[in-house]
Amino acid sequence: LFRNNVVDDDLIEELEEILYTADMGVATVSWLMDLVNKNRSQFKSGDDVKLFLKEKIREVLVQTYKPFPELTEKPTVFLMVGVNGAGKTTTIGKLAHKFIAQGKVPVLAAGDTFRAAAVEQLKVWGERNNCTVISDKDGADPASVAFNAVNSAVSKGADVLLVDTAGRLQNRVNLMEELIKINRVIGKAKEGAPHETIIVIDANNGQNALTQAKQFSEAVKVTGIIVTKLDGSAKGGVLIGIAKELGLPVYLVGVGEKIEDLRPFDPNEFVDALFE
Amino acid sequence: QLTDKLEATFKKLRGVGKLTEDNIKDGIRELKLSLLEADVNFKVVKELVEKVKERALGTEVAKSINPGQMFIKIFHEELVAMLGEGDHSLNLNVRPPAIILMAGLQGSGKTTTAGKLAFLLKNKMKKRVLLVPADVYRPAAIDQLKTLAAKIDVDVYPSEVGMDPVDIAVKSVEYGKNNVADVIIIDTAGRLQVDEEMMDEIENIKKAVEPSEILFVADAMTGQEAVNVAAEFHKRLSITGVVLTKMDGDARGGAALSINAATGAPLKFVGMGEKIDQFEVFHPERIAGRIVG
Ligand SMILES: Nc1nc2c(ncn2[C@@H]2O[C@H](COP(=O)(O)OP(=O)(O)OP(=O)(O)O)[C@@H](O)[C@H]2O)c(=O)[nH]1
Ligand SMILES: Nc1nc2c(ncn2[C@@H]2O[C@H](COP(=O)(O)OP(=O)(O)OP(=O)(O)O)[C@@H](O)[C@H]2O)c(=O)[nH]1
Ligand SMILES: [Mg+2]
Ligand SMILES: [Mg+2]
Repeated sequence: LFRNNVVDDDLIEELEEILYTADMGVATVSWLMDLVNKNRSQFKSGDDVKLFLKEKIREVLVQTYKPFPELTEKPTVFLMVGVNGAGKTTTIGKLAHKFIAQGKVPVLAAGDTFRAAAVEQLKVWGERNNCTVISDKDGADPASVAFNAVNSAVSKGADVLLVDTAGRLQNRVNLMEELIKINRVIGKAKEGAPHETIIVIDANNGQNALTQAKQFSEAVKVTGIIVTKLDGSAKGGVLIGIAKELGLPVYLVGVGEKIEDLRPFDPNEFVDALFE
Repeated sequence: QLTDKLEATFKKLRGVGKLTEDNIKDGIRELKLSLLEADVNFKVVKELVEKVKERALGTEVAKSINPGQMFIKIFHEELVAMLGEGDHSLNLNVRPPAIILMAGLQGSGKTTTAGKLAFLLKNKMKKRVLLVPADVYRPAAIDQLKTLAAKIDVDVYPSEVGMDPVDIAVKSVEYGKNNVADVIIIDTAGRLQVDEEMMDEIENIKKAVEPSEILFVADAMTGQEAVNVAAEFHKRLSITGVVLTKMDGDARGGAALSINAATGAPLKFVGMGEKIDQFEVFHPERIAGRIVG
């Protein structure tokens, strides 16, 4: 048990409460508290320790930081993946808006052929953005929708293709197999595609988000994260563990349900919010 | 595996005579970490561990008993007591139509659960159900519920975008009475507990139609904020039951304990998949076992 005048039981308790309730998880909190212990002689006040912790967390996030990718291919293909209800379809609607604002032409692929009114939902986002939505009838093979969408986007000369997929839990083997197939078929339609595979993570999730990131990364080549619902009270501390263990960058954050509610991820803002 | 860790920790307590503050210290720590890893809220963990400690201290350790197993037994009992308390059945004991109101954060599974509940009530309890889409905001939310209703051949109120959700709720009760519905299930938009306007809206729906059952629908993967979210929904609505969705995933589901601690509302149902029949009545021992890990 570490102790000096500053780092006493009360401070440890206070810090643990801040760190745990931000959803950082046992591994991240243990790592941080070990660092506090090793450096305990340098702290003159509780605020010193908090600044130290903020800096350590910031370092991790800055190390894995990558800005939202440039469109380097025509079309650059984005595959959107994640568990049920995370915000994939809504995020695609927001991304289309973002690309249009940059003068780019997006095409959307309604790759969720399973859930009730999933295609209709994406079509509304297509209308709001006045952009094409490639879809098929309910129950169609999602891989074939993706395949057709790539070919459509290529022939239209679109700048970017955003492929929506059905929500799936990472432990459901058959659903992960389906995702692997979608990914492979996209590659068949255009070599090198998908160029970005983004996992959409709900900020309300606890440690399961780390398992999600790990297992989705094992199935397909996840290149980045978009974290949603940060306009709520959840802090998303699990992103630190994900950064440390998987090195995945957080490209953007969702801060609401409207088309413009998508912002770049700012490690400094994020760290400050963790301690508010 | 917590059970293995605790057994190892407590191995040295064999024949120690009594459980003391000092000799259970490590076991308490293991328990705390395991609950935190299961996403149980930090403050809830503290309270629960304190309860277990109180019960465990001074307990006689009979020579034949493995102290670790006894410690686990006490803990397991506390969990099951917490989760098992209250009436876990649906409250339909009112003059028909009984009204069920769905509430929760965005994407938690309300619309899907409304469909599952309608399916269960129709097939298992032979009830005549009316599904009511009161989410006028999310693109195709009304379509989503209408599609589910059509699939299971259950009546659905003809909501349209642009209608007011409180108005939909009130009119749907009239519609339900005219169509001899036994149960009316009102699906609402996902909302943040910190969104004053939206919380006012759902409170107004409740005041307007006086549901006999207000179900808080929560995602099994929810982390630490489960306490604050549930507490606010409970403060506004006095929730009568909880549904934990996506339990077919591998989340430990500690949110169940957090929500229980914050609201005291009984956990009534568990969502076990995307399909309309993947819906189970809650079993406290199963949830407890899963949280323990
Ligand atoms: N407050 C808030 N809500 C969000 C955000 N992103 C998405 N949502 C909401 O979350 C809910 C689920 O969003 P969807 O886009 O349907 O999620 P999904 O991942 O496509 O869901 P499935 O396809 O069913 O797996 C909707 O009510 C969205 O409006 C966000 O950043 N903030
Ligand atoms: N695997 C699994 N998926 C579920 C379960 N319950 C709901 N879902 C899925 O979770 C996603 C979100 O479900 P919805 O019913 O749209 O959630 P919602 O709460 O109505 O969302 P909003 O209206 O946007 O707040 C969908 O993909 C559902 O199929 C469950 O028990 N298991
Ligand atoms: Mg979707
Ligand atoms: Mg809904």
